[in-house]
Amino acid sequence: AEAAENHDEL
Amino acid sequence: MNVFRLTGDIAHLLAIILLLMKIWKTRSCAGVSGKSQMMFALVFTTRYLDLITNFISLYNTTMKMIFIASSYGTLYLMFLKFRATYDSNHDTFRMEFLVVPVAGLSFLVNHDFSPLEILWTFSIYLESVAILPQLFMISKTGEAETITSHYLFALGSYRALYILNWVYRFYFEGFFDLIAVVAGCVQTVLYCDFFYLYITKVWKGKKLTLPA
Repeated sequence: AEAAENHDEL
Repeated sequence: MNVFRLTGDIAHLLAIILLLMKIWKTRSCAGVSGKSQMMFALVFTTRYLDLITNFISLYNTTMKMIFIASSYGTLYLMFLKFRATYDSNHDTFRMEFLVVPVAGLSFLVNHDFSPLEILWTFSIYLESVAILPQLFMISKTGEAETITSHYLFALGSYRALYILNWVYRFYFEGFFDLIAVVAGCVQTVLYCDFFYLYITKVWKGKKLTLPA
């Protein structure tokens, strides 16, 4: 997984 | 979005509403750890800074705003409006024992060494242990009001449901966030003892009391 993913979870 | 995540989010929202209702209806925050609530407010604040930088969905933005607002609302009720009912004698867990190591770890183990990402990581780690002062308080007093135990059950269920969500996302979306998964598992494990007591006592109509 790439770094600093798009944090779409709460 | 999958069913596990949606029900997890709903459980989380329900937990927060239950706690606010308990405090509001009984005009008292007795038995509630102000330290856990302070840490939850810190968790939401440090995690949802991306509200400013990154739009994901209307659902995401709305929920984040509700979580931030309700966490500060809870603090307002506990430390200002119903301050006299705050049971600080039993809320003796030392927050620095959690916040300091968690801050250190978030600098060392993160996806990216950038301010927002470190704060996100900090919030994930802190959330995993933020309930400890509350559980410690219950172990000190040996009991919890039934509404407080419902709150804790909803709050614990939320992360357990998120684990199912991560399993689902791993298989069907190839998504895997090691930091969130490990911290989420730790968080869920911390509730296991409580879950056992809740199911064996509260589901049978009894008050949650600890074995002597």
